[in-house]
This record gives sequence, structure tokens and C-alpha cells, in this order.
Amino acid sequence: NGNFNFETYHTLDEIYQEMDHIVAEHPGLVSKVNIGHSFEKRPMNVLKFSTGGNKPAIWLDAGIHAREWVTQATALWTANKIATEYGKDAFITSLLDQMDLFLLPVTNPDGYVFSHTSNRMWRKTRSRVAGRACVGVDPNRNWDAGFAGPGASNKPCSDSYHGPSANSEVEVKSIVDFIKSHGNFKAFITIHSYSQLLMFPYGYKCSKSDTFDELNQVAQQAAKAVESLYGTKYRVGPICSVIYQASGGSIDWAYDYGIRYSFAFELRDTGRYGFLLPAKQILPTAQETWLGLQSIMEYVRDHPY
Amino acid sequence: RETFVGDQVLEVTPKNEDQIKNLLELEAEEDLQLDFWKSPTTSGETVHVRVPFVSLQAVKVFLELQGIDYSIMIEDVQALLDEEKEEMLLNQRER
Repeated sequence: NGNFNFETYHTLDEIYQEMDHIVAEHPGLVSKVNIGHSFEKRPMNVLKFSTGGNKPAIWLDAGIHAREWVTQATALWTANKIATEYGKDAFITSLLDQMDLFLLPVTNPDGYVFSHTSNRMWRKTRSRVAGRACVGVDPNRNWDAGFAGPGASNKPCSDSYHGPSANSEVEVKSIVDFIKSHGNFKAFITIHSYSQLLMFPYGYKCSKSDTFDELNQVAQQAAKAVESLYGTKYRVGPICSVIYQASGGSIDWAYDYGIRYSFAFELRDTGRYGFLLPAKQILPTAQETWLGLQSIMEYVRDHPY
Repeated sequence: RETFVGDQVLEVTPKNEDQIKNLLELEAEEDLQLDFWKSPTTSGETVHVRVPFVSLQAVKVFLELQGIDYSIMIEDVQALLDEEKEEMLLNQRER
């Protein structure tokens, strides 16, 4: 009803209601696209920002790891910003005049609900396999990119369990199928928290990608933009050689699939709360993240391929 | 609903490769039920690990024996969770 508080954490139902509200308020710009459902049959809803036609597109997702609550909150704030400032903000207007934007605020809805109702520290999906005691798969180890390689666990009880096979998680498969069927994504950005990192491929191997120099330059620029607001410092680099080795990750899959501009954000860390970042930090986190996103999306818009 | 009364989050700073190896061994100990928020990577890089109350003593003794520096990042995880829940309820009432 228009009084949604973007500066607090919300349940999945509240987030979905607000997504519907954003669509209702901006029918010519924003629509809801259902790309599938989760293991427990919750809808996977994407907000599509489009001024019409079939334009090249940018993909943004948040909250693939359920407990990283500031990411879902940041995504929703971002959705509202884009919707309300189209036609007023020069960058948003020019971006959406040239490209479409798809934003998935809650990539792991089952995990998100579970983190609200049962275990605030839950990270994985909620999939079950008969005869297996432990529940869930780390959905950011489940993509078809060096699947089951280093930096992922083969133990079902581990928080970084890669799952029985690539794309075994319906949440991951839904995104993969959607991106393949769309066929014209030019950028893939995933939002995580916390550690203040901006990463690009590769994670499953430690060799440089063919476009290392370009991705590094784009990421460095974006990190500077993030820092410009509140002085939040990010470290920048490929997942493996600069940060840690992790196989089966989404941006590696996107990059190998041909989406050159693939990045992963790890949002802010106060050094004290981790995933329990107080709600009063949502707004500054979202605001500074927007500057980084804008920097990347500006580059993507101006460097078509 | 799972509770986390008495669980702590430790910030651990390994000084060298040996200490990273020690922490990786600790991570593999499933009985301790440790939840690594930030896993061991390189020396000097902080590690954040939630330690269930029942494993606190064992983990602290292990770190001290190995000479690995650590500090307590979150004293009581459940206390923070309670604050978070209260804040959400308050916000729902306001709406």
C-alpha cells in the first residue's frame, strides 16, 4: 500500500507483496516474470524492467545464500529505485532505453523462509534426497562450471555441498533455463554478503580469463564508486587467485556460457555482525552498492559485444 | 526453531600456512558442528567461525595450543537474533 519500509528486514511474503506493488505502480516499465519454482514449490519471481522491444539484457540476482539477508533487502531497494527514478535519473533512463534489466531479489526462497522460521544461519537450498540425512545443497556450488571441483564439498551435511549433479537444484536450473531461452544477456551480476569483495571469473580454476584485464578494470572502477559514498573498501579480483577457490559458481558458468561481464559482489561487513548485519545498515549498504552496480552497468551499456 | 544460545562467532587470524592447515583440519571436524562464515584462505586474512556453545571450550583450547590468534566477534549469537526478531516485529506493528 505504499508504506513499505525498505530499511528493515522482511519475510518472503512481504517481499513478494512489495514486488507486486512495484509492478502495479509502474505497469509500463516493470513486470513480474515467473521463471519456475523452488524445491518446496515457492515461485521464483523476477522483476523485468523494460521499455519495450527485445533489447540486450542485464541479469541481477540476490540471496542465493539464504542467510545473507542484506542482499535480498538491497535488491528490493534497488528495484524500487530503478522503478521510481526511470524518467528522472539520467543513467537509469538511458540504460533502460537501451537494455532490459532482470532482477531476482530472492534466488533461494525456501532457504530464505527457513532462515526466518527455523535456522537464521541457513545457507543452502532445502532439497531432499531419499536416504540422505542432511538437507540442502549449496546453490552456488551447483552450476555447471568445474562442477564438484576444488572448493566444494562432496559431503551432503557440509554447508558447501555441491549436490548430486550440476543443476540438480531446481532454483539453479530455473535460472539457467531462463538465461538460455532468453539468449541475449550481456551481463550477469550476483549479490552476496559479507566480506566486501568484487569478484570476476574464475573460481573453479586459478588461470586468468581471456578478458582478465578488462574485467579487472571494470571491477576496480566499480569498487572505487562503492567506496566514494561511505569509504567502504572492497577488494577486487578473480575468485580463485585473489580470494578463494570455489567450483560450480554462477559467474563462472555465466562467463563460460558467453556472458562476458560476469561479477559477484560480497556486500559490506562491519567486522562484527556478519550475516546478522543490523537493519539500520541496509540503506547505506544498498546506496553504496547501487554506485558499484551503476558503474558496471554503465560500462556494459557503452561496450556492446 | 533452532536456537543459538551461548554460541559465539570467533574472528581468527592465522599467521602462516601451518596455521591455515590447522584451521582447515578444524573445519573438517564435523563433530564440532562449526559454521565457517569466512573460511581460511591466506595468512593474515581473518576467518570468521560460529562455534556452538558445546564446542567452544574445545575450539578455544585448540586455537590456544596452536598459538593461533583469535578474538570474540559475537559474544552470544542468540542475543543478536533476539534483537533482530524484535526489530522485525516492531516494524510489522508499525506497518
